[in-house]
Amino acid sequence: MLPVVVVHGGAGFVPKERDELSIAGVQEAARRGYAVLKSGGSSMDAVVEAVTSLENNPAFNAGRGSVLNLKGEIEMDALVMDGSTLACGAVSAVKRVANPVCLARLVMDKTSHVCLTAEGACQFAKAMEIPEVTEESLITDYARKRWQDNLCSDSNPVLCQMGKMG
Amino acid sequence: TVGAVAVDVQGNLACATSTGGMLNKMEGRVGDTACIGAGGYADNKIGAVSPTGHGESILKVTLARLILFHMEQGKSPKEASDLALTYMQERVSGLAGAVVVDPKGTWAARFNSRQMAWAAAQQEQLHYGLYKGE
Repeated sequence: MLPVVVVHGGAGFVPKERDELSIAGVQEAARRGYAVLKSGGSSMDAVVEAVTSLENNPAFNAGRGSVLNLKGEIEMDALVMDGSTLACGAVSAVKRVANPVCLARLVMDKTSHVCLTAEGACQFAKAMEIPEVTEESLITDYARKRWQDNLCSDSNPVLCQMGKMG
Repeated sequence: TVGAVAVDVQGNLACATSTGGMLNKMEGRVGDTACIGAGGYADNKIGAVSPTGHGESILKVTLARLILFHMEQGKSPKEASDLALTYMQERVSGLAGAVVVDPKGTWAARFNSRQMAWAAAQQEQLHYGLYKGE
């Protein structure tokens, strides 16, 4: 079996000045994931390693660099799935966690549930001794500028979201 | 949104997806990423998928599982992705992309959005792209 890892950094518009950052980021993530596979690691280890790398890279909208919601806050979602057992884990609307993908893996490994959300997910992170980070540490200047530039004057939350990409 | 799929030397598949969501989303909004079958799926017998794009649209067509459905019918990862993305665009006008692998290690990175940064590593080679056709 020839091991392989494939990563993405999101579908949508990448401004020209961020092209190189995005390409370099996905290359680094693929290299990291592939290194895990080459050393005999599992596909689950590889995808978590690759996604953690992307979450830590402020060029991407996950982990550090996440976009801001209407209130100017960060809420993150993540999932993992193991194709050998169909085991899976997910978190949604989680805050103050640097790597939601690692928390999703813990949901899969340490609970009998599939998804934990919001405050419950944050409490689970604490129970798992995942270090809490400040929200400020996850917010980049670029994310804050985009948020300020895109605040809708009519503040209708449905209209605000029309045409936007996840 | 970011994501990854992989096949290891034992032939096991996995996927992971993570997102900060959508700019100016309502507080409490959850898109596809936390939903198994929409924001990701992996099954050793079929393949693994990590999608990205407009979360509500991805949820409506359960994009990850839809791609794997086409692979179950004998389509390649590339064909299956294109079929599912076209269906999604036609039915709910959503733009998206996905990275996909099958149990043999055949992979694809496909999207109908303007761009999607992607990279793949296999046999000591690194492939990557941002625009269509790369």
